[in-house]
Formats: sequence, structure tokens, C-alpha cells
Amino acid sequence: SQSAAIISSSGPKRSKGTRNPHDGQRSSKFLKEILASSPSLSRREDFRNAVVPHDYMISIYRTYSAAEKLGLNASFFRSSKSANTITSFVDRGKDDLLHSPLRRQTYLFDVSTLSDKEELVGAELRIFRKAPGDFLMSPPGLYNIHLLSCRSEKLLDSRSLDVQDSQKPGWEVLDVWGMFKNRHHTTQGNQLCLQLKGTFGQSDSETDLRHLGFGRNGRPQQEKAILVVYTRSKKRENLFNEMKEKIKSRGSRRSEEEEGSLQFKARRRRR
Amino acid sequence: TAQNNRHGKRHGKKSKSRCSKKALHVNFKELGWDDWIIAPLDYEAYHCEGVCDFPLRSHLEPTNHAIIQTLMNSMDPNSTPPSCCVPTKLSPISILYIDSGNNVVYKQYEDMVVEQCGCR
Repeated sequence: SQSAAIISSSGPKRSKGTRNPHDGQRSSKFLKEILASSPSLSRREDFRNAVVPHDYMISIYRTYSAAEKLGLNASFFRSSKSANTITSFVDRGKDDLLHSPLRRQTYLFDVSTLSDKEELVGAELRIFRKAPGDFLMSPPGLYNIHLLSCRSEKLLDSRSLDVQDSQKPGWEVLDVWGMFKNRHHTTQGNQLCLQLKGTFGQSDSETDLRHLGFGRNGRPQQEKAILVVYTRSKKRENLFNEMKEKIKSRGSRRSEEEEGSLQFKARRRRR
Repeated sequence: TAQNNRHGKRHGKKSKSRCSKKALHVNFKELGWDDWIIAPLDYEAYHCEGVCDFPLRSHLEPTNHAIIQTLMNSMDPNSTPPSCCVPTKLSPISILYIDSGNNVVYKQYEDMVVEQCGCR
């Protein structure tokens, strides 16, 4: 609140100097927008409750902020890939065909908020594999999971799984950095699409992914797959950019809601 | 001239403190930013406060310009203002937040904590 008071009172006075005369007005206007856009406490809590951070993101934050307090630079960590921004996108894909075998699973991510100005330095898909309750349905042995690009069906990464041995649930991490290198070729609009398939031993026949513990039904938010993208911004970011984006998205949400309500009223009138 | 006491401080006239780092506790919840910042909800940012008067101490790492400006100010305060007490070294903090697409983002924001103040 202290800095807010300084900006609003000194803004118009500063405009007498050599600076852009609109700077002060713009910042005080922006400040008004910030204050006006601050939702009530209950709405804020609703908003916060709607987004549940994955444990992986919380552990990243805890590790790097602890390192900062010790004077270590987070970029020294191998896992950070020298990135200063790590974004998690939650999977929007759904498993349908409840009763048929799940041969392929599509993972969809809305990556529209990724900026072209930032340098991409790494990307991985983290999929939670439940302990398969009905693993006895699968013959014992080594299984392979393969991650493909939906569009080109190009193999991005693969991993071996011994279903009998690995009874503990856990996260499978697959490297999708190869796909991001040519992002404009692999994304459809703002959607990034990945496909998972499982095979048994040396055979090419695709197995039911539910038997391997990848079924999506009944999963809480925390167990949904995430796409983790590591980026490095060259220029110094300022916090107000984040606030501006928030205001823009709130504004568009509000206009969508208003538009929806107008359409409903028109429909009712017609009826 | 004011006589120095045993701590090297002057008696008599009310003296302004020299440029140094002071506490500034930032509470994102009070700013209303807790709807998009997940963690931390508060942190110690510090701020710089105090006067940059002649003679400037070396730990304030003055620029040559600040030295000249301070000298000019000491000779004629009406013609030249004193140099400014500002942050000269800042450090980053980690922030976990929700972006406009409702994605959870970890970002290391530069220049969030004042480490050192100086005269510029």
C-alpha cells in the first residue's frame, strides 16, 4: 500500500519533467484498474480453490526459495535447466469409451500463455501412474510406454515398465523437449497434443493403458498429468505485467459472462 | 562544530540518518495480490533511506557523479540537491503464482530485495 500511494500522488507531478507526460496518468489509471479488479475475499478464495498446485510445483518453489536464502542461484540446479520460469499446464484430455480397451491416450494442453519472447530450454510430461489394481490381467513381463506427437506420430520418448515389480504409484517423466523445438509445427492453435501408447515386450500390439495404471477416471486434480515447460526470460520481468495479464483475462471472462447472460435473456424473450 | 560523543554520534541538533537499508515488510495479502500469488504471501523487501551528505562514505559506493553532486550540494545547498539514497544491489525471490490461463507458474523475479544501499 505504501508504493501504491507513492505512484498515485507523484504520477501527475512527475509529468512536468522530461518523462513521457502520460506515464503518471497511465500508472495511476492502471492502479485504479488494479484496485477495482481486486475481487472480494470470498471470490478470491473461490478462485484460489479452483486452482490446485501440483506437489511438484510446490516442491520446486520450496527448493529454489530455500536455495535463494542460502545465497545459491537456482539456475545452478540441473533440474531447472538454467530456467528462471517453470510453467505447469494441466492435462485437459479425457478417457472415453469406458468399456473398451484404452489403447491410446491423448493428452491435451492449452499452451496459449507461453510467450514467444521467452527462450524455451526444456519440457517434460509428468504422468501419474496408479498402482494397477487389476495388474493380474496383464501377463507378467516388461512393458514399454511410448509418447508420440498426435499430428506426426513421431516418437518423442519411451520408457520400460515392469508392472509386477512396480506396484507403487508414482510419476513417469517423459521428455518432450524435442517437440517444443519445432513448436509451431506441433501445436494446433494453442493446443499441444501428445499421445501415449503401451506395448508388451518386443511385440507391437498395443496394450490397455488402464491395466498399466494410466486410467484417468476418478483422478483428483493433483493426480492429473502436467506438462512442465522450462523457460528463460532474457529481459527483466516486472510484476505489473502479471497484474496486467490478470486484469485482461478477468475482463474477457466478465465480457463472456455478460454476453452469455444477454444471450440467455434474448432466448427467454423469444420463448 | 558539534562534539562527538563516545559512540561517534553528535549531540545537539537533530541529525538525519545517513543513507542505509531499512526494513520494509511486504504483505501480498494486504496488497490484494493473494488471488494470484500462491507463495510467498509476504517477504522482507527492505528500502533505502537517509541522507547522502558530504563526505560520502566509501561503503555507499558513490558514483563519481554522486561525489561531484554531493560536493556541489555541500558548497551551495540551494543550487544543487544532495545525491539520492537508492538500492545499489538487489537480489531475486522465488514466486509461485497462477497466470492468466490458470496455470501454476514458478518464477524467479529479479530485483525484489534490497541488499545494499548507496548514493547515486
